[in-house]
Amino acid sequence: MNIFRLVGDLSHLLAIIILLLKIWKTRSCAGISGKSQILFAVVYTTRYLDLLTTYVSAYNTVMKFVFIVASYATVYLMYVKFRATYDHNHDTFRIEFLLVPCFILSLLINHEFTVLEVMWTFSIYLESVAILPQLFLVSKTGEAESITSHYLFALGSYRALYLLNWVYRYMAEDHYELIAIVSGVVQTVLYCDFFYLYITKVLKGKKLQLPA
Amino acid sequence: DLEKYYKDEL
Repeated sequence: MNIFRLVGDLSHLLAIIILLLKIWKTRSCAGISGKSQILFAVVYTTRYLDLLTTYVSAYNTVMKFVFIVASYATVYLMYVKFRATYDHNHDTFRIEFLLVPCFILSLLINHEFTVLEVMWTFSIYLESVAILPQLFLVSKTGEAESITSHYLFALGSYRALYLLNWVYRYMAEDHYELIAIVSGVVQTVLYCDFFYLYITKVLKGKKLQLPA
Repeated sequence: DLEKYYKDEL
């Protein structure tokens, strides 16, 4: 464990908590893409299949449980409890266009052709594009509540910090994992224009408005 | 082993 990965995990946890609190407190999931939340639930499910078979550390096991439970709780809140506030008119990204290519790619490019390894690789590829429906929704509505932009900033920062973690691990352990690194770069690049808007607008107290 | 492919990560 290193500081980059620890802060990255905490940023990831913060993002998930911000989102759950926003939906629970405002009793509304306006401005949030349910499709992205479904993709995140798929990402954690396919990545943490080894949760019950491989013990890494208490921290690792607890965090995996928290991520899985929180992602399903968010999907439940959006599609069941507060479904009347779900913005299905704008949340129209075709996630099958993300699921199928990622699955095919995980069959073609992986470290080992086993179920666990292909599922892990699929979750890595899927996570890199899972935020697209959310960014698509923000671009369609042209704005985002400040709490939603804080959520996106924390979520985007987590994988950016993981990139630093992988640089550190390369220097400290002299090995690297290209599938995770390339996917992590793609994932972080997708947030770049949002990061720019967040830093230039939201941090100055303005609302996140996308140029129409 | 776990560290090989970052399997010790979340």
